Amino acid sequence: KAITVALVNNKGGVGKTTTAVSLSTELARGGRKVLLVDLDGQGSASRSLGLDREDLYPGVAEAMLEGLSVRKAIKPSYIPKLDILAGSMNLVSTDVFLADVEKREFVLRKAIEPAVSDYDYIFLDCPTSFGLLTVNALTSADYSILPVTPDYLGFEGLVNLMDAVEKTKDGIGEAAELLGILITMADYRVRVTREIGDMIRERFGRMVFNTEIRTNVRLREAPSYGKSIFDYDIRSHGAEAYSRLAKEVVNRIRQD
Amino acid sequence: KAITVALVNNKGGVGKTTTAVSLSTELARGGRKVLLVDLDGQGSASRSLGLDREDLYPGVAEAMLEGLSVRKAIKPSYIPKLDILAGSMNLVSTDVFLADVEKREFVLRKAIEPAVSDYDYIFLDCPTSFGLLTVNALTSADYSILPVTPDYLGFEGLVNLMDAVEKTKDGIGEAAELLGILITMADYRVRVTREIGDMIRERFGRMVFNTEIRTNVRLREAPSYGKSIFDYDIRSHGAEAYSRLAKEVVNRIRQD
Ligand SMILES: Nc1ncnc2c1ncn2[C@@H]1O[C@H](COP(=O)(O)OP(=O)(O)OP(=O)(O)O)[C@@H](O)[C@H]1O
Ligand SMILES: Nc1ncnc2c1ncn2[C@@H]1O[C@H](COP(=O)(O)OP(=O)(O)OP(=O)(O)O)[C@@H](O)[C@H]1O
Ligand SMILES: [Mg+2]
Ligand SMILES: [Mg+2]
Repeated sequence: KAITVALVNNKGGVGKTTTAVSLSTELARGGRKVLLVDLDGQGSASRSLGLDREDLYPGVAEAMLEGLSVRKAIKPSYIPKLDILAGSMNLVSTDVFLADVEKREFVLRKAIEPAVSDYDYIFLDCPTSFGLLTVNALTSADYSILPVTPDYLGFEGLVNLMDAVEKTKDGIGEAAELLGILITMADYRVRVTREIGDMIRERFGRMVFNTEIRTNVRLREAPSYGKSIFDYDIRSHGAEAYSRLAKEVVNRIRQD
Repeated sequence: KAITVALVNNKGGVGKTTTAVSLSTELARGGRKVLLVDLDGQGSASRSLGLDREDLYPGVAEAMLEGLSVRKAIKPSYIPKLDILAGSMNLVSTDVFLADVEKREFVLRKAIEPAVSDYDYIFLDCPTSFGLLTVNALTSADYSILPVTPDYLGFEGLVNLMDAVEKTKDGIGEAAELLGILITMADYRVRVTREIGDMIRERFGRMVFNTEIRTNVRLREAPSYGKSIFDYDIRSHGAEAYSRLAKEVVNRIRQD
């Protein structure tokens, strides 16, 4: 049965998609069978791996909201052993659709259930909100990873986010375990980076991954070519950092 | 009666908050009375201008969802002539709360109505989603500004976004006019920036602001000090670009 990991943060542009795509591809490159589920209306994860606009349909919205069998919605990516359940604008009204549905927090888990035994890992790229899609991801996942940028709003947002995840756990009775907090887009030319990076490590200790992802132009370029960072520029700092992170993620899961 | 402008894009981290905060403060510095409405659960706009966590309550969520009089929720900022209607985590379940409410798309407009005559400009900083909060912002605003980053996902996202805004207009019968598309976080070390910037200008022509905002470390630092870019570093490229943009925004509104 697959291990499911959700990338969660209701602050935007912090590297959720980049991390979901990079970890999925690195584990698939290592020979594991991986499914990447794109829960974002913009379909960033799907497009970052080269899916065309037409390829986004049917995707996770149709599996969750229209009862389409998930196996009919899953598509292969250009990377062997990595499949994608694509996101699309059909996701944007999920909260309104699910508001009155029974067990609305478990709709995703039920929809992807048939596919879980086909994979070693499943990564859920969450949208930048804390609505029902993110709650569904937390009840479907074994673990969560929280990407955060080392600046004031990033730090503040993290505190809010962890509160909200705790409340979800209490309210619903189950939710993903925190696998780790990932410092992303660290740019040491920015004045507060070191100070706030230290604050995050002091406050959250071992919950913070040793691996830190620095700002790297190649990571910003890769999605425009529909390639993972490993295929776009294997020698970049970005590729090297995400490769290290993949090892750390697997180790943390093993030790659990 | 105030002119209301919404910053909209369901792609995250594209500079919605930075633009809303910078335009609000520049127009207030110029002597106009301005209200900044923070519709984001992370409260980024409010925190960027120095509001403490306790200052976020009551805010726009209480005015929209609990019927609190908006005048009781509006707070002064550290900048004379600029007031803030703060965002908070109480916004995150708005879609579920409003799903069955009559005229759910006009709840914000009704809530801020009493304050509209007190201001010259109102800026609405939207969350990174296309749910009911963003729809409410579009029915409350006279104009929208769409920040977009000059990369492949940014461009693709813009096409999706404009479709969604059009559909909202058709569905509800009214929505903000597009004031302009703003190219933000342009970094000419990134390979695709020039190519995609040109694509955006070719495709959308005069809809694109002449002013472009380049990547600027100072813009990333300023929120951590609770200051606008003009108070944090008036000589920075970021401050100069946003000052030019403010003039262009006012001119476009006058010509309308
Ligand atoms: N031109 C710029 N140059 C460098 N950094 C920038 C620039 N504009 C914004 N930033 C920084 O980038 C990050 C994202 O910007 P911002 O928060 O304004 O985007 P947003 O679209 O509001 O994000 P969200 O999805 O969280 O709402 C912030 O840390 C901000 O300080
Ligand atoms: N370490 C990095 N260095 C430089 N650019 C990065 C890095 N990580 C991500 N990016 C770029 O920053 C932008 C935002 O990253 P990404 O889309 O992964 O964030 P997100 O949290 O998924 O955003 P959203 O709020 O839209 O879901 C993208 O253009 C991406 O290519
Ligand atoms: Mg994303
Ligand atoms: Mg924002």
